[in-house]
Amino acid sequence: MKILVVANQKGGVGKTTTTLNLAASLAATGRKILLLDIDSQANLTTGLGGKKAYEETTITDVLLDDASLESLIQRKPDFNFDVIPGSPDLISAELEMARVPDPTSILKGKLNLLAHKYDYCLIDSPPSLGMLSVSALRAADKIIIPLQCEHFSIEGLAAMQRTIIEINEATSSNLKIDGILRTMFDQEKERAREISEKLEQSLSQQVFSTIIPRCDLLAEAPSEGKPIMYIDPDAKGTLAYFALAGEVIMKFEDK
Amino acid sequence: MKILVVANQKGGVGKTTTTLNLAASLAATGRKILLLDIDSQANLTTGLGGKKAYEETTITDVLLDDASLESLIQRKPDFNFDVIPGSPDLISAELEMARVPDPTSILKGKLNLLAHKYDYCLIDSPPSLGMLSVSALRAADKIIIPLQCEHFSIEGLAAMQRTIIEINEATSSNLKIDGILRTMFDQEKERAREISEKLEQSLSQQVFSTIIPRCDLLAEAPSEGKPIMYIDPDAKGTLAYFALAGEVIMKFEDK
Ligand SMILES: Nc1ncnc2c1ncn2[C@@H]1O[C@H](COP(=O)(O)OP(=O)(O)OP(=O)(O)O)[C@@H](O)[C@H]1O
Ligand SMILES: Nc1ncnc2c1ncn2[C@@H]1O[C@H](COP(=O)(O)OP(=O)(O)OP(=O)(O)O)[C@@H](O)[C@H]1O
Ligand SMILES: [Mg+2]
Ligand SMILES: [Mg+2]
Repeated sequence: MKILVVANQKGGVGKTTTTLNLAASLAATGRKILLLDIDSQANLTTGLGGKKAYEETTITDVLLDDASLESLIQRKPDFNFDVIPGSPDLISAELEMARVPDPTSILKGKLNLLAHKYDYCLIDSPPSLGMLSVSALRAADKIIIPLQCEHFSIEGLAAMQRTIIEINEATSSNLKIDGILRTMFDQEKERAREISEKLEQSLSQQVFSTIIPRCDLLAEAPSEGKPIMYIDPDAKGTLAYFALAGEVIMKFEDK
Repeated sequence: MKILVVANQKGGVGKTTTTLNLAASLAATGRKILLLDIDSQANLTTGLGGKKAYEETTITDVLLDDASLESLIQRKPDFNFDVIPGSPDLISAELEMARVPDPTSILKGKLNLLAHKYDYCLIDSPPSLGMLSVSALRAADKIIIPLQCEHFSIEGLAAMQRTIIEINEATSSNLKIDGILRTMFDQEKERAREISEKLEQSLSQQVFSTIIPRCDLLAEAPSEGKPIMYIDPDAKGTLAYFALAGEVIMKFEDK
């Protein structure tokens, strides 16, 4: 199982939208896919028509106690993938995690127990660099950073790069940014084109050639609880996420 | 001094852009303005041409130790306001705050020491509901929630409302949402118009009549380190934030 973590401290750059629609596209190729929502907003969960987890056992119990990820799996047969829902109690989880030894190593261990069941696990993370995001990054096989071609977003990239270096030094890992994804891209905006070209020049190896265009249906799809491909198979957003799935397979499966 | 807190757990809704440009507009009326950046991304700080605080003493030392806010004030004479910069070490501040008694009450106490110097203090908060955001909300005289007229953003509003109720119950306060600000609004999008109308119908008292349109210059201004009014005084974004300043003065100063 390859663990793909979609992360960026910068808010509103398309992390949830990317996790959800890339997963749907990968599942459409017949790959076995698990989605994991570790954001207390639980947008990935509600964007698929689910309810935020308020039950007895949630993802927080997996991070803090002996609960298993397997017990939280919800099947989404319509979309050919499974989801482990997020929960508002993730807000307080970070504070409690500070009390256990090496808290940010726990998620990776629990995910390993599911390795035989799935081809990919995609993790949607919160807009922060706290213990939840670090837990996801430490579990990652591949790291995908969505960003907009705007000033604050590009600044956020430097913060992500610094954080990954710090994690590698502290835990002797070898994490790197595997894919930078340009989202909500508007070809008409000169500033966005300039920033996009600079990214290609300076980080050509890491930047996905697939660019996700601004597409209103991507913002509307969550209100219907479905990935965009199940609403309009020919929408710009659908085709862009199919292309991304293709590129992810080519790049991450060494085809 | 009135403390205006700009908050929303949802990322990328225009918190920083609103704090920065509303402050500039209020300052242009001759009011004495202080900006406080408690987001570890420190976009408010860098969006005004400043450097993220890495010095000896930062805002984290104010929240955790005896440092004063006054010692951190940076003057911005070009924009007629003062700024207390954000810092990347705010990331670890939340964990350390958990060790002191009633940590989220500290910011309000420290801000009170500056009350005689300013008419308004505007606080830009991170996209989360952790201790930093709760500290800001507990210090607030007025709470402004920027949001986009999109599905995930509206969901975020319910989370903010719940959080405010929880804070009121836990600390016997009487916080409420004073202003909901529609940002990056695109009149052409039918979905956005529908969501906007529903907001007006259900929360008419709280929704600002000023709507901030999508305006590319607002996204470009931070790369020049200036509020938009100092780049193009006639831009749609400039005029919208002037209108918002007027509405804030009318509504919050009981004119
Ligand atoms: N390509 C796109 N075109 C148009 N709208 C988009 C696109 N991608 C995402 N959106 C919308 O933009 C907003 C931000 O996207 P999303 O919520 O996925 O970002 P995020 O990084 O997960 O945010 P957060 O930091 O709050 O977790 C959402 O309302 C979403 O529906
Ligand atoms: N009215 C607007 N029109 C066009 N772009 C805008 C507008 N307001 C904000 N932006 C841009 O949208 C992006 C998100 O705005 P901003 O960073 O202010 O949101 P935020 O809520 O502070 O994000 P975060 O959750 O990461 O703190 C930024 O790149 C900003 O420049
Ligand atoms: Mg998200
Ligand atoms: Mg911000």
